[in-house]
Amino acid sequence: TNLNAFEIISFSSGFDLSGLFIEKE
Amino acid sequence: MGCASSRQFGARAAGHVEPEVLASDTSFTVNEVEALYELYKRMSFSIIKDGLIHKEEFQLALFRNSKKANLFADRVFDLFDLKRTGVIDFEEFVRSLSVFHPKAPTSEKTAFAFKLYDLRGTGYIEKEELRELVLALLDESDLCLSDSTVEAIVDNTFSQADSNGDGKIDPEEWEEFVKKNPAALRNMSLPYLQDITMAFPSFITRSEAKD
Repeated sequence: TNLNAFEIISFSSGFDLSGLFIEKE
Repeated sequence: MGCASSRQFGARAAGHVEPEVLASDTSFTVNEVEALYELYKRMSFSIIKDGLIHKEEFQLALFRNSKKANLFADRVFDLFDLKRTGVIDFEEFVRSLSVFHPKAPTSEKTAFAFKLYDLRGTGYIEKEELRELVLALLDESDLCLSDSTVEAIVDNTFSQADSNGDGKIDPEEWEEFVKKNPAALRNMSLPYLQDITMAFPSFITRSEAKD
């Protein structure tokens, strides 16, 4: 419970725009 | 050198702001703005084919699924839609993505993240909003945590960030918080943007060939 929610959010793939740059077939 | 590529770009992106203007206002170079147009074009013609990015096209590009609802994607789309038209044009796309450039000022990233997490636009990040974000994250990751664990994580975060103890995080408290916890801004930098001309070289190759 010492976890910091904003850091967890920031490291989550669901809260990240990287998908825009990954080549789609 | 930039003349041929700018003319070509202007013809292809009618109605859009010149790449030189966008480059001077953002963290991108002219070549990078032009490379971003490749990505923009792909997204904005993926479903509706009108040269504007609609929410389902944004979701498709992010998740390969135009129907996938996601709180983060919703919030980002709304923040990118600077003119509040319900779609994202090229200017909005470049100006907003610029915040995610690894070299963009931390102050821009800090302000954008605050707006992202201020789900109801009240000017504060409230406990209920943070709880909603954590629950969305768990749902997204297919993780299951007990209500009391979620509550403890939210309480712990608030005890660190809400320095005046009024139950909400204001922009100044947020600024202080991210200074102490820079990892909280990790998702505000996209390494892909550092090498955007490598990721989308086709436009640059064509325009340089013309030059």
